Amino acid sequence: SVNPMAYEAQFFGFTPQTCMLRVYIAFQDYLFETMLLVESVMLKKMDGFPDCKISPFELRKSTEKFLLFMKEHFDKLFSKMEEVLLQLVLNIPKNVLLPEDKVHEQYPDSKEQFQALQDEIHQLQEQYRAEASAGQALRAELEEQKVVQAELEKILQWFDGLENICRKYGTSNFKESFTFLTQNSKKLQDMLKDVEKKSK
Amino acid sequence: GRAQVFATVVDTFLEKLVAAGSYQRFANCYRCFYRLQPEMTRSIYDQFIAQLQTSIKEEIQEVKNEGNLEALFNSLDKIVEEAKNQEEPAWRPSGIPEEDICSTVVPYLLKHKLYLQKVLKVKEEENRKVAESVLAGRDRIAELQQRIQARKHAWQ
Amino acid sequence: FDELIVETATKRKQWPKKILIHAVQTMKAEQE
Repeated sequence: SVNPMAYEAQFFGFTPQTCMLRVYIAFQDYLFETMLLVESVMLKKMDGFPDCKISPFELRKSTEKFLLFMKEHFDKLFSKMEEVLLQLVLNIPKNVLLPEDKVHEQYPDSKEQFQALQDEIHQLQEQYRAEASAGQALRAELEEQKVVQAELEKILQWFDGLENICRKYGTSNFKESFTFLTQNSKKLQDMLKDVEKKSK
Repeated sequence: GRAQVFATVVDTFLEKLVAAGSYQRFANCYRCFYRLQPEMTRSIYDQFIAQLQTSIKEEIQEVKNEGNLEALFNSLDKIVEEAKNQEEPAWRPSGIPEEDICSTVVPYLLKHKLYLQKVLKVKEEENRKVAESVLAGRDRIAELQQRIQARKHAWQ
Repeated sequence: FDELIVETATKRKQWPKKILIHAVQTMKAEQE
């Protein structure tokens, strides 16, 4: 199973294996290039010796022989280097948390906490909406009360006005004067009847 | 630190590679040329090794620059140093992003919750005061109605 | 596969901050 070293990739911005592959390919290219360089230098040198018996083919065989040997060692040494670098340098120890992930240390059971918080917030929002509309209703009633109070006070003033009129025209106690008035008008009616009877 | 280890490991690799490709080995492989020109062979070998080392060192430097490795190694050393008392394996991405994101948002949700609790309290206090005035207003209206009723009965 | 790993790891590194910006904006808007 391949260890994707994703956490290392999160830190470095590349996967360690890619980094090593990049280095391997570059090193290998250099090995080949320098080998070809060696061979071309030798060929050039051989041009300088007319009686030289070495054919380019022979030289190529020598190159391949040396390269084969070098390549074997190169691969062995490189895989050792890769192992060491992947373990000691390009890796993030298990107990290490990257700075951007610190928050996971503070809130380990975040999924449950998140859900609970969302529920709580939802409930608070509901409560706030309820309070807000209750507040509106209360203020609306306050306004209404002002109007009603003004009306009721007007009625009371009206009664006061009534009483003031009574007081003004000598009828301090309305009930008595009303009784008095009723008696008076009754007396007047009797007198009227009397007069009518006499006049007949 | 990591940078040091990295440099040491690469140098060791290079040393061992050069040791493996010894001059004896080289002369042995190029025996035909060696017999003709032993000094030439030696100088070509020395150039070969020098060129190989230079190329590999340049390559390593390039990889370091490209990946900004020096800085990354130093910063990783610091992060590891800070976690040295941490015994337990640390958190790692679960592979379920919508779950992992929770931790990032939770601290802000907590703040948001506190804010909502605060404004709710303010609102409740505000409403309590208004409710008091409403109740007082209701009492006042009841009292006015009573007085009106009394006056009305008196008149009646 | 390698690109996928790097892409995923990059998202894991960068996206929480991006998402957080939007989450905080939402909360602030609601508070306002």
